[in-house]
Amino acid sequence: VPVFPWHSLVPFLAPTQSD
Amino acid sequence: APSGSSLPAYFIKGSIIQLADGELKHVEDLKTEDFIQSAEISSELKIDSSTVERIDDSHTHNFAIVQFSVGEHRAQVSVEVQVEYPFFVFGQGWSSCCPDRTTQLLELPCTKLSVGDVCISLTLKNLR
Repeated sequence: VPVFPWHSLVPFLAPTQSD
Repeated sequence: APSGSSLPAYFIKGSIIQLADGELKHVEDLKTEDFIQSAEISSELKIDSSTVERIDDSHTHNFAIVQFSVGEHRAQVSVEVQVEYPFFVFGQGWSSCCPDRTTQLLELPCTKLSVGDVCISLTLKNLR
């Protein structure tokens, strides 16, 4: 049975750094 | 197993998810605290609050563009997702643009994602 890491479930929304 | 969606298998009800402390839970049993505590343990990832600002599902069949305001700097980020894609809303749980479709395809209990909902998202702890 596969086990998935918790962070797979969360979208990775990385804002572009403006500075 | 349910079929008809190309979303990853970990969103299907009954999938086993490992938290950062090693605990195993079914995807449908996850709580807000599970994500927060896992991120606290993580050395690389942190939780950001992403507020839904706009949902546009009028253009492409079965897809929606969700616009978020991310983090304390309120950065604008748009993502295109299948309407059944579940986001985890703080204090509420799994929510999608089309909860009926999420429940049908993934058997994952789900509520309707709405403008103003605050979703859990991840960023890197150090953006360098």
